[in-house]
Amino acid sequence: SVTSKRRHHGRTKSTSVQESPRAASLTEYNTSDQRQACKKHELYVSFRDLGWQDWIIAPEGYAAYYCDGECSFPLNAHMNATNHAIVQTLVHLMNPDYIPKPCCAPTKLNAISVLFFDDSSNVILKKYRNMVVRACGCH
Amino acid sequence: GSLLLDTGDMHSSFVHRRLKQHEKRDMQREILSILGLPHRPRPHSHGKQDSAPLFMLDLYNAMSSGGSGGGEEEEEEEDGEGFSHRYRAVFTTQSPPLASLQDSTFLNQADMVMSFVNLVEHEKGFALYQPHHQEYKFNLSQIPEGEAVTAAEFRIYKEWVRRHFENETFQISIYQVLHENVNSDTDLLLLDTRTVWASEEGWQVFDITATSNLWVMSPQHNLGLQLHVQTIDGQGINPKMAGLIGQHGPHDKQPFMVAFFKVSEVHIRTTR
Repeated sequence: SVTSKRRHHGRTKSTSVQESPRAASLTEYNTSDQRQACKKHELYVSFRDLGWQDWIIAPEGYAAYYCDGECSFPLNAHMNATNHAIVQTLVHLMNPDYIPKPCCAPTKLNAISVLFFDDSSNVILKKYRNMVVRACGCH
Repeated sequence: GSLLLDTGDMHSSFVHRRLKQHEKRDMQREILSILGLPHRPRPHSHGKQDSAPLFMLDLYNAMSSGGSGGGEEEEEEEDGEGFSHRYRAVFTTQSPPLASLQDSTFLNQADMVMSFVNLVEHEKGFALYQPHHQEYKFNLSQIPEGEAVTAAEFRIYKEWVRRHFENETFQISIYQVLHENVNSDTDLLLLDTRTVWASEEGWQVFDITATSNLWVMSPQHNLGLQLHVQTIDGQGINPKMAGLIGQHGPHDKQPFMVAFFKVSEVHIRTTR
């Protein structure tokens, strides 16, 4: 669908980010955007509130975090956009009603260790990867 | 209560409310699936054997001490180096470390540790006039799929012997039970031995890695372990006389087994 759009917009135009009309529209897009930028929010998952304190020994819960906000350019200094996010933005600008903006999502995830009983009262200490959002970014 | 608590600055579109009962159940099911558990465990008590949970909690605390709350691991630890460091710290504080375990690379590779409670309730070896050995059995059937044993050890606590054998040296041997014969001697395989002074006090650690692997692969061969104690002149004695703690000893010094695992396959969540 991107190819067909290109044809609609004329042969001389391309999707290069260096193109001046597109760059202008990117700036416009950014300044008109009033929503909060993509960032990390804290969210605590409580094992205690799940009623699991009889089998999960530790932790009581964990700060899982989540990503939320709009992926608008330029991004915050600590965040980087993937090439896909840049392309997704360009395509979204060409067809805002049908093509969504890039997603604000985790770019780095951390592990947590969970200590729990099994049915036989044996104890398991296991490391679970990708449980905690360390950083958010645009995809 | 509310399962998910937003403790940060709330986004205007974030709706903060208590979860409905069915939403909470769904969330529980999803988290159990992430933890690789088919259902919520319902542990039942095996007497008051606190030693294994306490050992595991020490490991957990040692591993979590470098991270933030909830046992979160720092990014640089994800290669396993931090894991190894912290296991070693606990080994050295909990017991004289077993040389073979210390030197091997399994610690760098372990991503799960599991302790097993002793299922033998009748301690014939700890009665004064019974045979001079003690039996131990462990249920390894609940090890999650895809986990491979990299090391395993049997731990038993020894107290300082002040009477009878004050200046004695003991040889403690751990055997795997190969066959249980009703009318003749049980077939045993020697796994590990340690020589200890009567005055020694602390956890005695025995390497049972090969046997644990066998038990995981062939559960029908899991007939348990036997512990024998001899004086230096070869006389068998009751383990209790050598200061080894049995079922009637303190709850936090009960014998147990601990195994280290490496994930051998990627956990794939089934599509519903």
